[in-house]
Amino acid sequence: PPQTPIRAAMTSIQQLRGDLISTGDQPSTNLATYFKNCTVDPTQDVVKRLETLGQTFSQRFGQAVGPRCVILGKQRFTLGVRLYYKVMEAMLESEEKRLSVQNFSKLLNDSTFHTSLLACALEVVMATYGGSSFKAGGYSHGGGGGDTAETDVCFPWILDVFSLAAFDFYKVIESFIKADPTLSKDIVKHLETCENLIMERIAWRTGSPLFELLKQEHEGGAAEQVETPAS
Amino acid sequence: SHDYHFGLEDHEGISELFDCD
Repeated sequence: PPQTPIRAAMTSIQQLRGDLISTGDQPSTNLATYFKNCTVDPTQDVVKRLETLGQTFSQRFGQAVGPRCVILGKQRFTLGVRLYYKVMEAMLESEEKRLSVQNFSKLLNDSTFHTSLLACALEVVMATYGGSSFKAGGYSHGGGGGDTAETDVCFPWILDVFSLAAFDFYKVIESFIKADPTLSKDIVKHLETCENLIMERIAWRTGSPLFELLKQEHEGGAAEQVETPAS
Repeated sequence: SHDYHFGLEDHEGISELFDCD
């Protein structure tokens, strides 16, 4: 049968759910071992953070889409958590191979890392359900939005929900794509569009941590860099 | 597969991006 937007969306949703069916709502044995190998075991903080962010997410999803859809928000959050654990494990395996270390205590106790990774997983889930549209309000990229309630929860909505700096979200995108080779072409394209939006606009808004980093880089680098203006 | 351009070098990963190698 000919491919229609509805059929394509249904296929993507089925594929995502299928990929995550074997992934539990808890860290796998392998991921739990990475947690245990840390100087400071992050397990409790990870669980607590997911509880807090889960409540915030469901509440805000209900506000955006409608109070009757709170259950849908919870289902999407559950899928997002599964993807978060799956990708985290793959990232750590890849880092273990690259760095030959098994103790990722600093990274796994970094709240911003976890929030960014979870936000990226949820963005993938939301984009799979809602299609690759972007929130209205001046963004020229994306598939033109549409007028369904789904557009209210499209990027960069998740950044606002988790009070996450776009610059921190940006950091996980590439590693996320590398760590999950099962992501569809459309989802990769969606994440790439998020990346472009951040790079071109969102990261440059007032209050972005990027300005402080640039300042530090400029101050710290001035003595080291002796390149001429021409180079 | 997809056309995503990977910009990170082989010696860079998520640990460096969050300043904890």
